[in-house]
Amino acid sequence: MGKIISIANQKGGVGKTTTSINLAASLAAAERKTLLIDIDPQGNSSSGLGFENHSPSIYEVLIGNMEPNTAIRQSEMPFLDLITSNIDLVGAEVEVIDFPNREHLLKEQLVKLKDQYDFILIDCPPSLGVLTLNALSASDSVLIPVQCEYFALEGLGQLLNTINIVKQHFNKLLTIEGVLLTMYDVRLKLSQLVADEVKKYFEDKVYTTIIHRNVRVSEAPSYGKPIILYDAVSIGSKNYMALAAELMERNKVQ
Amino acid sequence: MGKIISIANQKGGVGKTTTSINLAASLAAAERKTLLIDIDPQGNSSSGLGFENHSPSIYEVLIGNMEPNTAIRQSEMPFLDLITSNIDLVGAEVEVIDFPNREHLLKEQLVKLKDQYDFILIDCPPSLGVLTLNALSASDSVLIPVQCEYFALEGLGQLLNTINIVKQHFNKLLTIEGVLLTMYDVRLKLSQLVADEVKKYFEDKVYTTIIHRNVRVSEAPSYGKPIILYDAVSIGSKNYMALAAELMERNKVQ
Ligand SMILES: Nc1ncnc2c1ncn2[C@@H]1O[C@H](COP(=O)(O)OP(=O)(O)OP(=O)(O)O)[C@@H](O)[C@H]1O
Ligand SMILES: Nc1ncnc2c1ncn2[C@@H]1O[C@H](COP(=O)(O)OP(=O)(O)OP(=O)(O)O)[C@@H](O)[C@H]1O
Ligand SMILES: [Mg+2]
Ligand SMILES: [Mg+2]
Repeated sequence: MGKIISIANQKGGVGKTTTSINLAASLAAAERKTLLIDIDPQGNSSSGLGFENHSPSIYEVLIGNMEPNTAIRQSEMPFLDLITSNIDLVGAEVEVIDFPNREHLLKEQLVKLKDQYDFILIDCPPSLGVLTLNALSASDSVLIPVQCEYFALEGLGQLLNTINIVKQHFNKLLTIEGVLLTMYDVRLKLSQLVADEVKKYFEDKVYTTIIHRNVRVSEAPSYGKPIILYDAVSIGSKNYMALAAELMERNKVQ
Repeated sequence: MGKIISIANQKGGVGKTTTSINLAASLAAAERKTLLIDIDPQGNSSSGLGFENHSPSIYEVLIGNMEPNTAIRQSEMPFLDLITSNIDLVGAEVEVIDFPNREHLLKEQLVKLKDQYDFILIDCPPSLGVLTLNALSASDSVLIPVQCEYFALEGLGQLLNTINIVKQHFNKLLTIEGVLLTMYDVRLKLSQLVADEVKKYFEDKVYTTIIHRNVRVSEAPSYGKPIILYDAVSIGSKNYMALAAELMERNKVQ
């Protein structure tokens, strides 16, 4: 039975897409069957893995025009599949407003896929709208990337609020998979200060693995590759492989 | 007659808030009467200027419960005022769905303020929803921060699409105020590559002023101060003062 994990944080630019792509690729490298779903209209996870044409996509699946299996694409890694995003998702927020079960559209579709994968990751947009609500309602847990910067701390309260609301109204079983510190720069006092705050707030939910700021990580998407294929010996690659190992350990996946 | 400028880009973490706060403060330092409006539910512009309690806010103004003048707060700089954000804005997207003029709510209110300021800046959230549409409909122009990273290039097409849609349906006079390169790192090839692409795409709309990556800029908000008050001699401070000068030059403000 696959585990469905949303990668979410309404604060922009904290490393949601980078974590989605590279955690998915690292799990696939460990031969766990992994599906990455890009539900962000920007489509960064899709292009970061080299997919240009974004149709068929999660949009058609969400509004019920297509079976999820039809939208699945294979990546260049054997154990990694993807369902891409699509520009039409921008309109989906308004389009589904009148659907009676608008927060559960994704959940109803992903039930059909759970048995085929060990992990299903969902890359969320930087907002708490209908798309992120669908992802959280469909998920077993949520992984929260937190950039080691001041503004990233600010939004955590709002995010926890939203997670609690989803738990009460849409998905009682939703838990926090973990909190991931990203873009940590060893030279900056600010990084350490924020890291300390986050650990105080989230305690053992914070991954021991910290993702360091590493330019190779930000170069990889322009080649359409995850970091482990772009530069396997980089710090970023080591960090994300360690994260995959820690996540599997926490889920006792043998 | 004040000029209303939205600071917008649906890509997250590109420097919208940092530019809103520091451009507003630099214009105020040049003794231009400036109002900063925080329409992002995250409230980063509000807290970045040291405002904790976010009520009264732009939320009450938007839904028509309060005159805009009542929501104006004075900052510690003589020529800089602020209307703060509020967590209730998260619900505003759905709340105003049935208002007949839901895209023009902000415009109707800002008309009452235009004469009191030289510049009104609006810090937008990382999405193209109702809040950003309201900001664009109410604005004379839009300033687009572009982070010098690969993913930041991706979203520009979508943003231009949206600006054109707003021009056609809500605000014929909307223009691009300028495109600002942010978090430029002289040590990285990637920064130069992205900067070259952006200049090819936007030509003379791109500001000559480039905002360099500078840790003092990311430290300032934790003290509730704009960079020119936190560290006046930093690169960040010089960059934003130069940007204010360039913006005023382009608007022939004497
Ligand atoms: N560890 C890292 N080292 C260096 N750069 C990084 C790292 N992680 C992410 N980045 C860069 O930071 C920027 C923001 O990251 P990313 O796009 O993954 O964030 P996001 O949360 O998905 O953004 P959005 O809110 O727009 O969806 C990107 O340009 C990315 O390449
Ligand atoms: N020139 C700079 N040098 C160093 N850090 C910067 C610079 N500009 C912005 N930052 C930092 O980068 C992060 C993202 O910037 P900011 O929050 O202003 O972006 P944003 O576009 O407003 O994000 P959001 O999409 O969440 O609204 C912040 O932590 C900020 O402090
Ligand atoms: Mg993303
Ligand atoms: Mg912001």
